[in-house]
Amino acid sequence: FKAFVKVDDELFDELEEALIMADIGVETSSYIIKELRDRVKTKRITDGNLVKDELKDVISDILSQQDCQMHLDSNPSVILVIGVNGVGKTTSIGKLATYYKAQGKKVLLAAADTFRAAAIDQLDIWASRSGCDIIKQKENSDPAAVVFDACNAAKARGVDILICDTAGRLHNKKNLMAELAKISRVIERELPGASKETLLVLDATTGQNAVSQAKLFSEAANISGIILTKLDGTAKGGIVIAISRELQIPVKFIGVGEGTDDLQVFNPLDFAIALFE
Amino acid sequence: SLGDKLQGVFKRLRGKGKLNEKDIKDAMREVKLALLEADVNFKVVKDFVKNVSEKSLGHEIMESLTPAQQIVKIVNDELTALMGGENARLEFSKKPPSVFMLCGLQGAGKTTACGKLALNLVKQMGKRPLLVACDIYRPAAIKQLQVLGEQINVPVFALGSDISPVEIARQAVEHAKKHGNDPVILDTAGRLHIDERLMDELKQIKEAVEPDEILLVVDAMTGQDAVNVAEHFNTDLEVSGVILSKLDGDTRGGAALSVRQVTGKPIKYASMGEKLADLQPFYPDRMASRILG
Ligand SMILES: Nc1nc2c(ncn2[C@@H]2O[C@H](COP(=O)(O)OP(=O)(O)OP(=O)(O)O)[C@@H](O)[C@H]2O)c(=O)[nH]1
Ligand SMILES: Nc1nc2c(ncn2[C@@H]2O[C@H](COP(=O)(O)OP(=O)(O)OP(=O)(O)O)[C@@H](O)[C@H]2O)c(=O)[nH]1
Ligand SMILES: [Mg+2]
Ligand SMILES: [Mg+2]
Repeated sequence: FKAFVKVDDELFDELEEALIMADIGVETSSYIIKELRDRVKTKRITDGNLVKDELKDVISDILSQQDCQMHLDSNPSVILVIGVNGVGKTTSIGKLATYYKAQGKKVLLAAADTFRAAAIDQLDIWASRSGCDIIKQKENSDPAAVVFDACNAAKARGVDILICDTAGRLHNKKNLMAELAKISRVIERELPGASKETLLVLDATTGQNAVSQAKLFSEAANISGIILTKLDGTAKGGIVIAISRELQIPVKFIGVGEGTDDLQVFNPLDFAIALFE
Repeated sequence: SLGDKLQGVFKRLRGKGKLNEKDIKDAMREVKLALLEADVNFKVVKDFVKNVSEKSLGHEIMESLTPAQQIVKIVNDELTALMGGENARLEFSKKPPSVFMLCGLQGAGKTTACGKLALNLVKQMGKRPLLVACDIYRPAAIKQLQVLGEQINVPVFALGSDISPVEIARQAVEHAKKHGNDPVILDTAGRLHIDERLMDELKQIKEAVEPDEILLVVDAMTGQDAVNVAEHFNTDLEVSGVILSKLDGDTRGGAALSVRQVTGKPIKYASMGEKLADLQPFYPDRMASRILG
């Protein structure tokens, strides 16, 4: 039994505040509240609890506008994992490898972060944990060369899914964005016509800068989806709503911990409900 | 920029007539929006704007010919003052070795910051630090610290991943005393502020080796959640300072204000890149104008 809540300006202000605190951003929050007010009027909702439910639907509707499915239809298919430093790319790849291996897929990993200390070692451990092969070269070798090798190994070994790790890079570093564009082109050249999912990894604790990340990474590579990590913390990850709306990029997975099974397929309504928990 | 937006708010005045309370209210709305867009926490923004609003209702602003500029100056001065006035230094122990413990959320930049701090202390103060691998969980974390140590010729103390981090810290301090290393820099595993068991581990390390500095490493692009993180870490450990990382990005960095406001602790360093040389002292006035955009 929920106590009756009055539908007034104070309620809408409270809800707008909750959206901003969830990192949804001022502009998107105000758009959502305007949409909510319209629906409340049209549907003649008079109980504040039902207003909250309607709000969850508004948000879920925005997120469901995009195709949240993965499309890995060729053999091999490729998943390129990109994002700024420390967001959870390497760990997410370990989880994805486990996820697809459990579906009976033959998975190959490419250690294309040849720059950061012990990055190759880290991915190597995930390869053993998930029972997948890994293509790696010496530290400081050319990442594009590792990807080139990995694409050809994927073809030769009859691999179903090739997952490429890349070094963390800030989106405002032009040379690093250029390197990423080159890696992306290598994949398309070596595996022409293959299904390619380029997943941008975003940390749920990130604020409005995530929109800038999504914009600039989109210029370097064709982003097909987002992995939103660290949702097991207290951050809500609301920035994906603005990104979904402004850039039409869908969320495909969420990370909810540091273990091999802590990856979930993205569910817009569950995400909307969790925003208010 | 905030200056332009405020000019817009006041342009109806065009030099004729004085500001009234509504003008100040409209101006404060622009200040609030600017800070929220910069990722300053909502509640921190509310308090800050209330404070600035009171200062702006003074006579000089109401009669000023350049109210927009005056208000931007008040906001900038208030932000700078809140950020901590001047650069804060590291606390060293009267009885070496000093112990510095770095902590924070997953991926914030702790391990790299340990390397940077070590290099900085070697170069600036001729210190002989000891890096300590207390992250026994993350795959290849120990190796990562060892590779960094090798790059800067600083020894790394590690006991593998089967010994408790509390014990590793304890033995590291003993090792430092025996071999004349100072300071001891503890790299800890990234953890959630709501993970009781792991926050407890930090409390136990603190109790065992009594650090002279407990530095919270915070990612400069953190959003509204910065307040939760800083509050929990500070309540549990009594943090002594903050290192703000990834400031070489294009984030406005409002998390800096939120963390400072909620803990009252100084931001001691700014990490401005991935290389070990990329550690700089933190300048409150530069951060203030960066947040304002
Ligand atoms: N709590 C939590 N931690 C996570 C999650 N995903 C990754 N992490 C942790 O975040 C930290 C960084 O993860 P990495 O996989 O190394 O991140 P990365 O993007 O590859 O980092 P760089 O390669 O250095 O840019 C590690 O401590 C991970 O265990 C998640 O969903 N939840
Ligand atoms: N561009 C940039 N990258 C940084 C900075 N500080 C750290 N990094 C990068 O951020 C990523 C994460 O750094 P780590 O030092 O592994 O972070 P951590 O806090 O130790 O991570 P966990 O141990 O998993 O919690 C790495 O790719 C670093 O190179 C910085 O100031 N600027
Ligand atoms: Mg990585
Ligand atoms: Mg670390």
